[in-house]
Amino acid sequence: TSLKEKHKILHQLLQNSTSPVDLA
Amino acid sequence: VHHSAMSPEEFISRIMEAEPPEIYLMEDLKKPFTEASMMMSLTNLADKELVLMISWAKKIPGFVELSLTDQIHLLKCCWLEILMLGLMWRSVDHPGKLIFSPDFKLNREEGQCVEGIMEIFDMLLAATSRFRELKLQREEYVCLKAMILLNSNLCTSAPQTAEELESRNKLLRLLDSVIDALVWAISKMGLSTQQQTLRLGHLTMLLSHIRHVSNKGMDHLSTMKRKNVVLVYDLLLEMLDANT
Repeated sequence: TSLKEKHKILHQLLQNSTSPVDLA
Repeated sequence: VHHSAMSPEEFISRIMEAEPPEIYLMEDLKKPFTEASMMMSLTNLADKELVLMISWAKKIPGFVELSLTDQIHLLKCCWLEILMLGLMWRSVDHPGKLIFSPDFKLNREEGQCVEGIMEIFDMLLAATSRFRELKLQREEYVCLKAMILLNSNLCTSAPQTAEELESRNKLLRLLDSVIDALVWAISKMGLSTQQQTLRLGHLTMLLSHIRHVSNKGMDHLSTMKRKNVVLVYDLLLEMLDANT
């Protein structure tokens, strides 16, 4: 399993610019 | 402005701005706690904080310039240490209490309802007392938190490719900036040169205690998950699986 697949949410949060306050 | 061109004062100002907002658990706490209800509240709060932690890391000058692999590795190595240092900072003016959030505060004795957690609470309270004795300043706290993040994976990764080597060099330069910032924060306190050196030593030595409590906490959470005391999901599950 690749690092990106193993850490899908973390990877997405690191890459996207969506406000984490909304996601929280 | 690139972090290498920033003064320590500017660098600290940027990491102070990166600080996450205060987070609330927003649950009706039914006391007395049961083992399951306390673990559920703790993990719910951790999951919320983790999302904000990613955003915080991205605001540390230079962090997003590291390779994505390094960013993931660093965060998965240090997340519980970062949560614990934040907890200590919130609790520093409340001896004997752990202020997980403004609406979720626990006394040491309340840890009795969760098997094995009292030992961790005691270690957290002891490290918090040490920060209290040292009169930890906010500027120092934000530097220590950035140091934990950037130092978390330094001794376990051997760069293989040119890209990995470049990212590692960037990481080392970034750590230099954070250390410079911490030294500058200490220098503002009106201490003698020797006292400044001692303070730097005492503060950084506390980081090894935080790593130790974090490892204990990780083992505890893994056990609670394995025994089905608590359901771990979302980002927390991803981070926990990375450590087991």
